[in-house]
Amino acid sequence: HPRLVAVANQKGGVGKTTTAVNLAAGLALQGSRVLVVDMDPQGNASTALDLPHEPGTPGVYDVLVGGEPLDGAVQEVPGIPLLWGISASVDLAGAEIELVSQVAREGRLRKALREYLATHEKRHGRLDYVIIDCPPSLGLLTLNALVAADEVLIPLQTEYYALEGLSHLMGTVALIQEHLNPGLRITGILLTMYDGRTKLAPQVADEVRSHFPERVLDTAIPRTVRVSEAPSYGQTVLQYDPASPGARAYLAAAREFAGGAIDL
Amino acid sequence: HPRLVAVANQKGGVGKTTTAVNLAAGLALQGSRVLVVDMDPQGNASTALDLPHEPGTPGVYDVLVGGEPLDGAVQEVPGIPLLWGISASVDLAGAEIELVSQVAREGRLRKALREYLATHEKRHGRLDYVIIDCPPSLGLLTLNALVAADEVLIPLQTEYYALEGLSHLMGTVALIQEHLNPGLRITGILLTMYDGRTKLAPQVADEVRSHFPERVLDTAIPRTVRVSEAPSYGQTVLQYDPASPGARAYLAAAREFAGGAIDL
Ligand SMILES: Nc1ncnc2c1ncn2[C@@H]1O[C@H](COP(=O)(O)OP(=O)(O)OP(=O)(O)O)[C@@H](O)[C@H]1O
Ligand SMILES: Nc1ncnc2c1ncn2[C@@H]1O[C@H](COP(=O)(O)OP(=O)(O)OP(=O)(O)O)[C@@H](O)[C@H]1O
Ligand SMILES: [Mg+2]
Ligand SMILES: [Mg+2]
Repeated sequence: HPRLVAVANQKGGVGKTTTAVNLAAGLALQGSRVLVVDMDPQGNASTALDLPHEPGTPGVYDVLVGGEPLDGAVQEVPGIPLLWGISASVDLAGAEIELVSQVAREGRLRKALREYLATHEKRHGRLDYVIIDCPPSLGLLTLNALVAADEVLIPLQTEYYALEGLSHLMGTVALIQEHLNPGLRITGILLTMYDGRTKLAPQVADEVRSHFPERVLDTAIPRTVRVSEAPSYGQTVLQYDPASPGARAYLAAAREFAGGAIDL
Repeated sequence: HPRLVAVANQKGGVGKTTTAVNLAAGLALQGSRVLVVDMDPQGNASTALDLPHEPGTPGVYDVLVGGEPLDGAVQEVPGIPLLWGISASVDLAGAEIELVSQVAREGRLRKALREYLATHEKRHGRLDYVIIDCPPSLGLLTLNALVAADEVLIPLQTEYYALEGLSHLMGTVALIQEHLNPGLRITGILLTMYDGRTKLAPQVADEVRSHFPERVLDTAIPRTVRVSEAPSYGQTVLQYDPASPGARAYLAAAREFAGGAIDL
């Protein structure tokens, strides 16, 4: 049974997409078989993985709203063996409103994923990870991801607003555990865009580590411009500049994350 | 009639809140009378302006979903005369789903604002600006802001994903102009977190200026840590460190923005 991981945080711009694609690439480069699901209508993960996602491309929208099987939307990621992806197009922007009045609206991704995992080993062999990139909100797209997943990985930008939003996110996860997905666990908080030269980043890091000592990964991702340049080439930073501090940090985070689904 | 300005961009973390509060403070310090409306359930603008916003505080939720008059939610901003604010509490997170089935769901803020502006001059005299901070999505909260406003100011982080999302945002504005608010105009694109030492930022800036030559403000906001430290003290950067490059840039942006509602 693969590890099903939602990368979520309703605060915008904290590194969800950057973490989802670079962690997935890191895991695939270390031999794991990984599927990335892009649940964000912006389609940033699709861009970073060089997956076509113009309107009409079979993707997450067709699965959630159209009830199509996941199989029709899975694509290989160019340049990274063992990594596959399901893209998001801008059609997905309307899904939240379209889903509100549907039956079992929060469970659509879980159902599609379960069906897919039960039958599609011939396409890529058994999967080890499914990594779901979430949009910056706690609406029905993120709820679908939190219901489908067993684990939540929280990228946390080392800034004040991001820290302020953490308790709200924790509260939402608790609600999901209570009503929709009792098995959901927060198995990692990854510090992102960490700049040790500032006063703020170490302060935020200390605060988070003291509140959640066993969930914060030891690896912190430094703020480095090579990470933010990579998507403009349709690449992860691991392909764009494998020896850079950003690539090495994501490889280390992948190794640490693989090492233990911490059971909290 | 005050200028009604929605600060919007569905891309997360691009500097919407930072722009809304610092521009509003800059305008107020230069003598304009300004009201900030926090439409983001994260309540980051409320935090930056030091407005109480724990659940139950009268705020935007009561206006949108409860139909309460705006007057009951207006607060003075401590430390900045001529600046008032309407806070957002976490109750607002549920508003998008609650509003979907309501009548005239997109027009609730416009109606409340019109009623308020018609009668409440005794509280603060005539207002010159209403600045609305939007969440990172194009759901019903942002739609309410775009329907209530006459102008859209787009903060644009000088990064690749932010550039990619711009055409999607422009498309949404065009839809609003067509169906809900024909008078809506994009009157400014403000480049934020600009770091001239990187290759990426100047490339993004050149690209945007070539596509929208008369909408991009001449003033760009530099990436500086003082800007991101200010909210942890419940202050705008103009109060926290008035002589810093970030404060001076926001004062210049306020002066430039005040200078001309460009009629495009
Ligand atoms: N370690 C890093 N160093 C430098 N830049 C980074 C780093 N991580 C992410 N970025 C950049 O910061 C911006 C925000 O990151 P990203 O888009 O991954 O966040 P997000 O949480 O997915 O945003 P959204 O809320 O819009 O989905 C992007 O332009 C990205 O390239
Ligand atoms: N010029 C700047 N220099 C340095 N840091 C900045 C600057 N502008 C904003 N920031 C920081 O970057 C982060 C993102 O900014 P902000 O929260 O204002 O963006 P936003 O678009 O409102 O985010 P969201 O999409 O979550 O609403 C914040 O931590 C903020 O303090
Ligand atoms: Mg993202
Ligand atoms: Mg904001």
